[in-house]
Amino acid sequence: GTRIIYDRKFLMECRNSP
Amino acid sequence: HPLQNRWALWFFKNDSSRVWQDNLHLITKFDTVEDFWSTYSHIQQASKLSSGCDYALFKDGIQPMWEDSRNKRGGRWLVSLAKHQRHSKLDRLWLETMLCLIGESFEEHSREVCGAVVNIRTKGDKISVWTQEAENQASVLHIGQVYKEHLGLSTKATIGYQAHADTATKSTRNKFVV
Repeated sequence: GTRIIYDRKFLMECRNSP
Repeated sequence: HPLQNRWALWFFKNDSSRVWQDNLHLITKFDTVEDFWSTYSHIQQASKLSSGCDYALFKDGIQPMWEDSRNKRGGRWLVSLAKHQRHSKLDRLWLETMLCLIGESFEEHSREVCGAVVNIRTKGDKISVWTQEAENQASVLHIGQVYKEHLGLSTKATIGYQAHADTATKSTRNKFVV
C-alpha cells in the first residue's frame, strides 16, 4: 500500500493548529 | 492525521537497585499526528531529565532493547553530543529525530527503522536511530544520509553506525559512516 509520509513543515504546522 | 505506524514512547530511569527491565516504563502509544503533539506537550523536555534517564520511541510491538527479535540483528546511527550541547541542541535534535520517524522521512527504507533513543548522561548525551538489519547496507546508508541532513549537521561532521552485536561486546567500531 501507499506509505503515509509527512514532511517536517507539515508536522510543525499541525502542532500549532487548534 | 493518521501515521503510517503506531508508536510507543518509553521512559527509562536508572535505578541500580532494580533490574534493567523494571526501570523501563511505557508512557503511551499514539498513531496520529495530533496525539504525538499532545504527548510531546505533556512530557518533560529531554534536557530536563536527570542523568541516567532515556526516552525511547519505538514502533508498537518492538521493545526498546537489543534483545528484541526486531533489533538483535540491527544497529544504530549514533549522534554523540558534547556536554555543553544539552541546553543548546539536545531538545531540537531529539524532536527532529522523532519527526523523521513518525513522518516516515526515509520513505520505503522507513520500514527498516525500529525506533530511536535519547540517553541523558553526565559524560555527554546521545541520540540514536535504530534499524533492524545491520547488513542491509543500502537502507542503512540511505537512512543515515537523510537523518544527518534532517538534523542539519555540518557536512564536515560525521555520524557512525554501530551494529548492536558489536556494541553488546563493548566494541565501538563504526560499521558505516556518513
